Order: sequence, then structure tokens, then C-alpha cells
Amino acid sequence: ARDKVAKDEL
Amino acid sequence: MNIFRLAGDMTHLASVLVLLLKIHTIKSCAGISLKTQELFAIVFLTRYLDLFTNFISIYNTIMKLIFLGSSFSIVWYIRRHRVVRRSYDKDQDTFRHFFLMWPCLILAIFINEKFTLKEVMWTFSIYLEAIAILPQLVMLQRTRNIDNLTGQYIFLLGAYRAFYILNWIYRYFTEEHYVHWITWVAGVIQTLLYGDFFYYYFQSWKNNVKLELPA
Repeated sequence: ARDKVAKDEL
Repeated sequence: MNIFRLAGDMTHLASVLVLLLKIHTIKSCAGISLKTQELFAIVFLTRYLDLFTNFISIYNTIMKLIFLGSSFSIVWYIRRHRVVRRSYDKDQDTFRHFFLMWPCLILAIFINEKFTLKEVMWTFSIYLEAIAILPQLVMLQRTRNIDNLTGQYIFLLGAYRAFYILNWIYRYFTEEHYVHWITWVAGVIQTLLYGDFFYYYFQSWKNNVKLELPA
């Protein structure tokens, strides 16, 4: 399941 | 980290370094829009609020510091440096960029992922980055003089977000967590804004003539 939003990008 | 994101970050890094080197070496900012540079400084400021609170990796932290440092020093050079600021053509850099910020802020308040200050500021930075290039593109249309370094700067800046779109596609198919649709939409709009510039840039490169934008 797509749970977490990716926040590791610049 | 995947190859597309790395390529995107390196292209973005190259764009700010090209601009910084141009301004630092020839001590001129002719053809550069201060307003676009100010918008980028605000983009990094509002996006990297969690720089010291949310450690992701050494690479992430160093790159954030470089982008913050370079964007603010470019603004400082154009505003304050006694030689560089004389070459700033403020009559040509007339885009009312603060008018651009309000719609981004209002949109970020209504359309965001979570209604917290950090999240709204982050979303604001995503919307603002998408349109931050507009003053620069308007200025290019006006001054019509695109020296090589400025052309390369804009090309690299447009290419970085195009690489990010490939990165988001790659992550969509390979990772369990996802990139928010807001980032997708803003990123695509941002890349499209460079569309016509890319077209003329490639035309000039292919025909080996000086880059000219139509009036």
C-alpha cells in the first residue's frame, strides 16, 4: 500500500 | 536515490554553479533576472525549513546548504556587489514577481497534503518553484540578448526538473511510498514552461547559430 509520501527529495 | 534523481540534482547544482561562476568571474549579471533569483531563494528558504530538524542524509543536507548558499549569494551579488549591481538591468526586469507569490501561498493553504505550517510552506515552495523562471523568461524575450552562459543556465535549470519527472516515474514503479500528486503536477507545469526555450535552444544548437528568441 502506498502509505508514506516521499520527503527525501531536494 | 536513483540515477534520474542524481542526474537531476547534479544538473540543478550545475545550473547554480554556472550562474555563480558567470557572475563571479566576469563580474556582470547582464541578462539575469534578479526577481527570478529572489524567487528561487524564497523557494529554498520555505522548502528547507526542516534542514536542522529532519536529518535525511549527509548528501541531502550538503545539497540543501549549497542551494541555499548559492541562491542567496547570487541575490547578494546582483543587489549589493559594487561592480555586479551596475550591470543589473532593472528596467528590463519588470515582472511583478510578488504578484506571483500570493496565488502560490493561497493555493498552498487550500491545496496541500497536511495543514501544518511546515507542510503549507513546503507546498508553497513547490508551487513557487514551478513559476519562478517566469521573470527570467520575460526578461529574455525583452532583452533578446542571451549570452551562452545564461542560455546554459536556463537549459540546465529546465533539464533538472525533467530528470525529476523521470525520477518520479521510476519511484512510482519501484518503491512503496509515493511522490504526492501536487509535486507531479507542479513539476510538469514547471518543465513545460521551459518548453519553448528548449525548442529555440535546440534549434540554435542544431543550426549552430546564436540563440534567438522570437519577439
